[in-house]
Amino acid sequence: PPALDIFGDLFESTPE
Amino acid sequence: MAAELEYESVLCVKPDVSVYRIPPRASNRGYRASDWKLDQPDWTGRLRITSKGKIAYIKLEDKVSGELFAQAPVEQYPGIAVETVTDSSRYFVIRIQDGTGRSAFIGIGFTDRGDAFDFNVSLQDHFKWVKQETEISKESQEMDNRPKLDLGFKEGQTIKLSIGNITAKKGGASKPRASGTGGLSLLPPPPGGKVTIPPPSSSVAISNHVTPPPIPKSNHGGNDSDILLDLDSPAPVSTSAPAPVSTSNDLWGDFSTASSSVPNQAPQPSNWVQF
Repeated sequence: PPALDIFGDLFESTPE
Repeated sequence: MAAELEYESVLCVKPDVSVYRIPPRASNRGYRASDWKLDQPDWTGRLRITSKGKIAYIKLEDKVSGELFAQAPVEQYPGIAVETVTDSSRYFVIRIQDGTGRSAFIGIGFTDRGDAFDFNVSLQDHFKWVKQETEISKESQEMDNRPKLDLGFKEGQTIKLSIGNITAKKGGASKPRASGTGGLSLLPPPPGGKVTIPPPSSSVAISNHVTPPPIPKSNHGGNDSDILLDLDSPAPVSTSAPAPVSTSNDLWGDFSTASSSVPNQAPQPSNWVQF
């Protein structure tokens, strides 16, 4: 999704 | 119902929402919107909340094309997927997912306080409904797990019913009534009246239809079946009328005296003396 272009560096593996 | 077959319903639409990159949360306190660059949103667009089954989805979409920018699945509220900030009611932190198991926390803000209120209430209402659904399905599951009371007959099982002497009355309903009794034959006999045993000729006349009712032994001997049997007992028009009841010491003697003065009710006294 386009959010990755802006916030891509914020994404991390979702903790269980 | 399987999740993929469920409808998606729209809970809330807000055409104007701002999205912010936010600094990581300090572990000892919640998010504060005053830490964000509130006058420089990183993205603006439309926000919709939809639900599919028990899960709500916060969707950020392009204002014009409606293209999905990001979405945050919410399984409980309040919860980790949506948090309010500590210093304002207009800002929230949501956890968006990229669909491959990775997620990011971003800030969203509404210029209108009412929009923020609607956003909050929409989520609360949805999860209130989820809670009720969960309780209802839990209750019905508990009901299903209880041993069932099986009152049905087993294979080949029979029972025998004994209901008084009802078989003796079979077919009696279609029997023509003796004329002359009128509506009076529906009245029950007075309780505890003097009893006279019917003469043999009278009992022969009715033996084709009903078993003669038991004769009460005392004032308390009468029962309901006597009253019911009165409905079908024929007035013995064709038989010789028994001797009139003695009226000297009979509380109800006046009735037989009075009715005998009406010509077409002459057989009536004989109807009473059967009891």
